[in-house]
Amino acid sequence: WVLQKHILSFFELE
Amino acid sequence: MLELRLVQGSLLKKVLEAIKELVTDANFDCSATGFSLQAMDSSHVALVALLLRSEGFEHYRCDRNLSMGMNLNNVSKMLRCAGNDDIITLKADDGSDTVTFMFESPNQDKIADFEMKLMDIDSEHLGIPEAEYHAIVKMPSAEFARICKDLSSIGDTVVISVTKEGVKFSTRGDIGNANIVCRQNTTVDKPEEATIIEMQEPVSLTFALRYMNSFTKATPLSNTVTISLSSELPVVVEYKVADMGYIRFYLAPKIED
Repeated sequence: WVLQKHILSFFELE
Repeated sequence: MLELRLVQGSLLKKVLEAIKELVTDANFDCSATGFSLQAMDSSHVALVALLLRSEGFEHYRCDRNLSMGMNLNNVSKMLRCAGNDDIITLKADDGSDTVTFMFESPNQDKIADFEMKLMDIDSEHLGIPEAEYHAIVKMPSAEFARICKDLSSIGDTVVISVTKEGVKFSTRGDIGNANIVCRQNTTVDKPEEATIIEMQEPVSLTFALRYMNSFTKATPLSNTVTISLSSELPVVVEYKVADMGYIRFYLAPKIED
């Protein structure tokens, strides 16, 4: 099972 | 008051063609540093960051920081009306809800202006820290585009693995599987034809090919592409925009769960 990660799980909102 | 004059107007045309598939609406930010954009795709899986530094424009006037919301498909429609050799000038007055694109032919015998409505866009700005990458691959952009296109006819995802042997692009699908290995190659006639692999440690990550193929719309901007990989981070696929800036595409990996 492969999960597509979210970009927001790597970078924080400014 | 905003006035940006770009002699090599074709660069702006190519920039729009590179990002309009990925992002529908975006804010273009104008500051003393330059003309920039940061936007996520609608699924929040990919992010595009554009910078065109102020020094790259023949004339750059930006009295105060300005954020202009635009529909990229509409910008593309406007810019397609500019000739490839045209000089493009962007103009906007303070507080105005429009932006004007002025196109001048190289010998000044044709001058056109296209005014476009701006839009209010709520956008989230992400902080992207400087990072150390496990591997950085620089290769011909056309080769990378070819690989992404070829693999997407076999599978939906690509595994990019960097080892001391080289960089391997792999996919598998219902009809079979495919592996393409590119080795470091610096013995070429032109520097832009080289494949250069800087590896701190081996890395292997899985990505959706649909997004990779979308990034390759930037291929006309640069002969080379740089792919930066780290097991902890989204991949960065970077195309230089002449000597004035870059388009960076960030793509979150797929993780085995």
